[in-house]
Amino acid sequence: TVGAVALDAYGNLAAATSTGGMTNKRYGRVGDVPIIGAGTYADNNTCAVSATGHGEYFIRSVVAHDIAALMEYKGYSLKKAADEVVMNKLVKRGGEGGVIAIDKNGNVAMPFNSAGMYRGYIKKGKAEVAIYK
Amino acid sequence: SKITLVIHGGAGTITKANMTPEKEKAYKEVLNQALKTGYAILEKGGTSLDAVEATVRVMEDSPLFNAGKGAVFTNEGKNELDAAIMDGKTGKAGAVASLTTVKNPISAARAVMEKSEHVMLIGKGAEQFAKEKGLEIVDPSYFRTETRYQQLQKLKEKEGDKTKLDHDSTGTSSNENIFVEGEKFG
Repeated sequence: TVGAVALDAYGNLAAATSTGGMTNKRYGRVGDVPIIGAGTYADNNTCAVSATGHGEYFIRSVVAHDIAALMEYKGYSLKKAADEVVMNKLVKRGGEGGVIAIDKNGNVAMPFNSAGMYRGYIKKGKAEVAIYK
Repeated sequence: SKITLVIHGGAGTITKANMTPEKEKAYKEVLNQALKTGYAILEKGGTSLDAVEATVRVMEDSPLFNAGKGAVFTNEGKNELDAAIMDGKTGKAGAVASLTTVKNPISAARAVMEKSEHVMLIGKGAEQFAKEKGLEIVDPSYFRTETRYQQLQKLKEKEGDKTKLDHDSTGTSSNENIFVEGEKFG
């Protein structure tokens, strides 16, 4: 799965995710990517999120929207909301994976509870990419 | 300016132990290329929607990642692709599922968002819609990579072993055991 989230010069957020799903899937299985709010979500008032991992768990936890909801209704920061969902709630439910997220102020969060996640960000022209914890 | 772009290329059992320096370099090159592509759009005053679409297309076009070319295989030996996009300004969203012929599924998702009154289209209908909207259509073999094909073969071998073991121990074979839910290459 691959994904991107961005904040543009006009203060608008967007999220995009694309995937080949899971190896050996059957029965027309669909994961979280195309389920808006599970694997992909964006709202200018809160954040933009793209997820990757074991999709069934991300659907059950409505991961991407849950991060935005914690920010909107509980006033959490992006980092606190993303950590709460990925490193706490998702772990308790057995879901493996991670998210990338950005808020309206350009703050970035990239939490994951798996061994690694291909990830990166670019801000003020400076790019950083990483793979492992 | 606060313009910022963040990307991921999948998560899972990625460790130093199962990565060669050459593979790591190749992954990082594509990740950097994706970042530069999207950021160039943002720097020129492009929208966040244009940036995320272009960024994801770079990774879809790379055989390294499980999206577009390089996607994993279904049990039937097909590459089936899903994608979604959402605009934070308007709350509009578009998604596609089970595509087999659209070269860049993320662009199909955007077309659903901007050129239809729907949110998600799937399968043949989604492919027909993408074609009508002028998106690039490819033969399903475009998405095939040997690495992903071998991953499927290995899983099927394990699946066969597991079914055989269950049959041996219970005297019956269970269809439930054929689906290997825990095997994820996201």
